[in-house]
Amino acid sequence: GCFCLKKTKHTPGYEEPTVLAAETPFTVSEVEALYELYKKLSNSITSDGLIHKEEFQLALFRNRNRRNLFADRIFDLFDIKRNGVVDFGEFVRSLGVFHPNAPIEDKIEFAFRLYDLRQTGFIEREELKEMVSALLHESELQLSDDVVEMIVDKTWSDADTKGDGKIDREEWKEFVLKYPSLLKNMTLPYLKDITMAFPSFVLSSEVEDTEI
Amino acid sequence: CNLNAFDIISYSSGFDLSGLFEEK
Repeated sequence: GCFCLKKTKHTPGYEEPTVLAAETPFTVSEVEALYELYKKLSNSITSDGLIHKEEFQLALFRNRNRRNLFADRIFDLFDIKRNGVVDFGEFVRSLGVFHPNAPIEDKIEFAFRLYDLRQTGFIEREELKEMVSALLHESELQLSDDVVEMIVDKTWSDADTKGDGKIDREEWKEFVLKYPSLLKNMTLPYLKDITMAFPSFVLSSEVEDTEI
Repeated sequence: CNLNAFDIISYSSGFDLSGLFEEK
């Protein structure tokens, strides 16, 4: 048979794996594996090769209409260019922060921006209360408002060391270094096995073509 | 009460990105 090699058509915002590997903790083959995952996610609802918020939520919850405060914020942080969609470069750079080998400073900064809901440059007490309440609302944990206030107060007095009613980056860094478990969600062990989960079919098919 | 408010937040499913890697 005759195999006609077509030039691979990439999604909008595609960047060379070598470039992305140089800027992130991923290897070139891991970036290629992430591209397989990216293509799947970005074509799950609309086939435009970009990840929309609904597609992100569908991937996280298997439900495109489920709203979640943190899924919204994480999507916004992935959307580095702030144009309402996540392209391949943004996807890889953002996931890079969650790699087990990413610098802890990057994880601390990402978490700070995540919790700084209103993007004022500080985590405010109101924001902390809002996050805890939103989470309790969606979970099966039933805690009274008094108990929530007590928990928030205790955390706040521990974190707001300057006592000015807001947590700045410096206080946040001190706080998470004191309680490193707070960063556990900032590391995704899956990212170390990404080439096993998403082998690059493109590369293997090219090898076969050469052999033929 | 030794619960840390940020620890409670980490229970949120929205903060768990592992869903991105699950087979759909």
